[in-house]
Amino acid sequence: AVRHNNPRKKKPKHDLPHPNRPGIFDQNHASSGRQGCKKHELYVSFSDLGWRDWVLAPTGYSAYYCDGECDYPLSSCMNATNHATIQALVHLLKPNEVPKACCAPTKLSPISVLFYDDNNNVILKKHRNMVVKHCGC
Amino acid sequence: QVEGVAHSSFRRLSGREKKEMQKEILSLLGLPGRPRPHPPLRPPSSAPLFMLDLYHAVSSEDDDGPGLGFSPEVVSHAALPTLSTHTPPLGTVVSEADTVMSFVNLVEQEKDLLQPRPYWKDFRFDLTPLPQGETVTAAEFRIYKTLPVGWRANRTLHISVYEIQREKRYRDPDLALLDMQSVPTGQEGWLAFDVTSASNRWLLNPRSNLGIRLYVETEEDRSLSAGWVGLVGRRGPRSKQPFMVTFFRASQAPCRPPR
Repeated sequence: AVRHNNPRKKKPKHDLPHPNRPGIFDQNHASSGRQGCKKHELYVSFSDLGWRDWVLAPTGYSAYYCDGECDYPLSSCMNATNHATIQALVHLLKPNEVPKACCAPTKLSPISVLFYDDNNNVILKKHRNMVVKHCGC
Repeated sequence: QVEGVAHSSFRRLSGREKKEMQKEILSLLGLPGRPRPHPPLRPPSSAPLFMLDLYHAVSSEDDDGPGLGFSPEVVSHAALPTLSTHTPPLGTVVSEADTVMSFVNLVEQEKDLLQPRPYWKDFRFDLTPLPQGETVTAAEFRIYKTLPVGWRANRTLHISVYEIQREKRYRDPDLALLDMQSVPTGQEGWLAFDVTSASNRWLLNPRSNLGIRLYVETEEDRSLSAGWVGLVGRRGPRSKQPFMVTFFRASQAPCRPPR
């Protein structure tokens, strides 16, 4: 991309794996055989988003995703999370032939947030069964 | 770089993607978006400190997995040591709460000490509207007591908190007793008074919120000013100013669209 030379303050860079490429361990995969399915964490810091003056806690948000090769060869070009969704579905249809997907979510976890409202009151909000932190990997 | 290997598959987020990511996180956390405090005043830090302790207590429960209730000791330790022996069962109230709100003390007035006894002090809080589909399970008025100067440490103070139900011109208002505690003069710490019944009425009918009235008496029923016995008001240090905290529970399981 052409670098714009406007004097705007340099924003922190968020680097994400490109969604369309097979996986971030592609180079390792090619060189050392199959890279098994692994859970990964994607952390977004609230300081980077400029929210720290009104969100007291947590300091950031962690999203989790699975990447790597699942044991069951459904289709090699799927990423692990899509693979898990399809395999879980097929397992339901043919439980004796197709094993459970390893990286399907196994539990929903609550998430809590502490923040200021318009009247400077502090509010603690808890959402039950809201995020996936645990899967079979 | 991940595990020492540079990855060409990474790329910079576009502005739109950053906005979408922020919107997703705000939605997931149920946050309304950046508040616009009016007027922008520096709120006392006593409530945020208390709430931060609650947050850590609640989050550690989240990590332990469902169904792990709280023992009151864990939470009352986490939620700053309080002097009070009458603190409601904070443990279960906190772990079952879906929302906890702390309110900044708006108006505070005291009876003129030149007037005849009894002395009193009023506190009124600006209660933000009830969160949708939630009911009050507990509410506390928290006030900090320091060590008063020139008092024998082993005397006992009786501190009582009333709800101001109806104001009358040139006469004392109608009051309803909410909570009362006996505290040694020589001790310091947070006092927590149960004001659940009053806060229920205020949230359902905000106009009935006339605040609470605090009295202090000695063992001989002699009325004292709150300031004389070390009770901190709005002019005290920001980390020790009084506040109210209310615990809510969703009336029915909140249904949010699956993510």
